[in-house]
Amino acid sequence: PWQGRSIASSKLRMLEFSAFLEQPQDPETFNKHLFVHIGQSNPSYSDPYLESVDIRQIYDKFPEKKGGLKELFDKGPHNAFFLVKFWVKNSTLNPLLFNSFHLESHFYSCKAQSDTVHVSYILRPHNPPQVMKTEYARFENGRYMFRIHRSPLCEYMINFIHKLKHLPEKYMMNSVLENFTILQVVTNRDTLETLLCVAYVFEVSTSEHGAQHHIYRLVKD
Amino acid sequence: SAVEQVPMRKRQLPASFWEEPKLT
Repeated sequence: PWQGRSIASSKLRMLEFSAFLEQPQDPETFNKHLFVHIGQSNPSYSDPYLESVDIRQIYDKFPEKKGGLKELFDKGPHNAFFLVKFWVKNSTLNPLLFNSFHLESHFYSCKAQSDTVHVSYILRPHNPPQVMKTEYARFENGRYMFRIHRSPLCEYMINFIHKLKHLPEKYMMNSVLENFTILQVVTNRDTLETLLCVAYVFEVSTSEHGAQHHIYRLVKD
Repeated sequence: SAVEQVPMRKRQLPASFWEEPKLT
């Protein structure tokens, strides 16, 4: 039931994704601020399918000489492509330490095989745009899991967040964020097949309830 | 040369793209 209703292709399913800032309050407790968060969901067949977005509307936001969104989508498989609009929660924490920014992401393989995957993050605008990580599957509870646990955010992202926080008005932050995108591409290391591709765009949250998001399937009608 | 992009607001995107979800 999760196919078409959550971030999942026929090969790989995303369970969780978050980026957060963590600061010690005292030696035993930490304040944790989630900038963005996709929590676990358990969709059923009665849930509606995700809304779709025509991928041609956002191609230009994810350009690349080689391996950009258009080229990746043309290669397929088309059921592996998603768009996430994040409403980012502004932080009241005052980060001083660079090692307090983290990213977590959990996936599991829908196939009963132990693949090794490459996870790349293509940041725009940034030169060079790619941050690449290799992840190895672990067998847990009958599934092959990929757990990216407390991975430090790259220096570019941390500096970007610092600069954004110093803008005095929300519309200024949104204006900067309109030109900032991240493309997360998970590929099978051996076959180079695209397992999952998630295009992220951002806006500042106006909610008091924390980071929010919408997920869309990317299609070409 | 820099290519001027179409603002997101002028693109064909679902209405929900501009509506921040409310906490349920």
